[in-house]
Amino acid sequence: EIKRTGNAHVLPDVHNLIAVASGKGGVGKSTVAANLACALAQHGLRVGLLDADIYGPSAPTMFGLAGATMHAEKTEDGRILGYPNEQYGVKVASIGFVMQRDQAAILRGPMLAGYFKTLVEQIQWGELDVLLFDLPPGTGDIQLTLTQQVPLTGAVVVTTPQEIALADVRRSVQMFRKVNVEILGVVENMSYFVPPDAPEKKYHIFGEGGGAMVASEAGVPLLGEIPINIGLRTGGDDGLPAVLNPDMDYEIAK
Amino acid sequence: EIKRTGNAHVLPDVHNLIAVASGKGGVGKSTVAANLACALAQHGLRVGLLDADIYGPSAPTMFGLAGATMHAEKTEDGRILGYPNEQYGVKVASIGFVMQRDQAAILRGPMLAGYFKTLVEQIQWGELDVLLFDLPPGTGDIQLTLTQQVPLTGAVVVTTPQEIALADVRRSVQMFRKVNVEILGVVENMSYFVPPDAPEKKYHIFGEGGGAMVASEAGVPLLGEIPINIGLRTGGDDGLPAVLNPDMDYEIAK
Ligand SMILES: Nc1ncnc2c1ncn2[C@@H]1O[C@H](COP(=O)(O)OP(=O)(O)O)[C@@H](O)[C@H]1O
Ligand SMILES: Nc1ncnc2c1ncn2[C@@H]1O[C@H](COP(=O)(O)OP(=O)(O)O)[C@@H](O)[C@H]1O
Repeated sequence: EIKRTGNAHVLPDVHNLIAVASGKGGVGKSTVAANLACALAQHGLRVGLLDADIYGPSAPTMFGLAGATMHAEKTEDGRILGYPNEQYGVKVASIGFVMQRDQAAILRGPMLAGYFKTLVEQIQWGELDVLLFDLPPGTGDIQLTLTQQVPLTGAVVVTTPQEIALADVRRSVQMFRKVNVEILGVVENMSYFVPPDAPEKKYHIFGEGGGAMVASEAGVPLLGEIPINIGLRTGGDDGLPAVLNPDMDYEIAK
Repeated sequence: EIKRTGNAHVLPDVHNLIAVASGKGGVGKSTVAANLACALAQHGLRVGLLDADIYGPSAPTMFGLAGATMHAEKTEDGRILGYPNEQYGVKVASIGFVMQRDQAAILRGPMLAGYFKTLVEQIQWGELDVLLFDLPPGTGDIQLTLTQQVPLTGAVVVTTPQEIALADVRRSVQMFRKVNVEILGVVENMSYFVPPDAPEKKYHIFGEGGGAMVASEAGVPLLGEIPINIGLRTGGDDGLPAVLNPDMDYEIAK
């Protein structure tokens, strides 16, 4: 049993530290995290997002900041302070801001954990109501370093409806439980597809009801079901999260 | 520059060692690997599949072997030999056969690499024409251990059409190039969706032409474009790869 340390002195000016996780890649975790961050900022909260996927950072692209760099300063005693970029009212930090665009991070575990710890320790967020950690897939170095270093308020787990994804959600839930992190709920993404030109049709491409099932298995609320929506994908590729696009009638249940 | 070692003495009885990779998770890498393995076996080849995604093994489920275990023996000199399971004419090995179903592998890099090396060294495949390595997302420990231990014939990179996925494909290509592994080609998955009840319609939910673009950027062939097909998803969840289902008119260009 890993006793959750989560150093209480880390990130003292942040009131809520929330991991957005999913054991499986490609289920829409970064999309949900980016849209959630923007929605919270629109409600007037001070919000930050730390893109912890060092092998495949997507936050820069999703916030229209691809190619941007992060400003850093050296203090008198030699420490380096990093400053997040700000877009749509959200402060965003990502390894993507310190690497070339699409550059591969060919790193083994200890280096990976080292990069992540540096991001957590050096970024100067100022006072925030919420800091979201957009986690990579799996239950490895980043997840372990996060849960051991940061006093998380809780975790939101994103899934898609099919069995293959649910298995990874169960693994993720198991890990958070092991390190005593509260699971705030499950978000099911890509729940169904309604064609733009045939609104009466509904195709459950990836299955149905998986999110509700795994939420009830874990005894946590199902926070919402998000349809497959072409606007969500174009929003991610074009750097304008869908929730900010007035044409999108878009609701992520908080 | 990492000189590709790839120990020539590893897996001497296997004629072709092919990595099925993708920097990004959830693009359909395991689905493509499972269907490719079955298609090659149907053509009379002796085929193996090693599921190298230790954080989220899906091969057992995709081959209808969820809950199965792998037989192992101890030799006189204390070494352990593992024997793959066989289904649909494919020999399958996965960490999922040595763990509880849906059990989380909460491991840091060095342990992860260790588990993988054990799988590579201990499994007794016999003579094979092709061994596919179904890789996890990212460019980390498993990828590095594989390219340094195994004399790969080449790698097939799977992507979906959207920009977010293409960025990860570029990272994956960069990594393989760095370790001198030949890229055999790119497979684009989830290229478009044709509703079962409206075959004249075609929805490019995840965009269009991304696979062709990144293949031409990397100077490698585009091996095929696979539509979003509900049968592929049900095949994966139910343990019968779609290519074996006679109702599916299914073509993966080799
Ligand atoms: N509900 C949705 N409808 C359509 N496309 C989506 C949806 N959610 C995510 N996507 C797209 O799917 C891809 C994967 O999403 P991403 O957020 O990168 O997943 P993850 O962070 O889990 O790897 C992205 O290109 C994204 O735009
Ligand atoms: N062409 C497709 N059409 C419909 N569903 C698909 C297709 N390819 C993959 N899937 C489904 O998408 C999910 C992710 O695929 P998977 O092979 O696990 O991806 P990866 O190995 O890249 O994480 C699986 O549930 C699978 O059944």
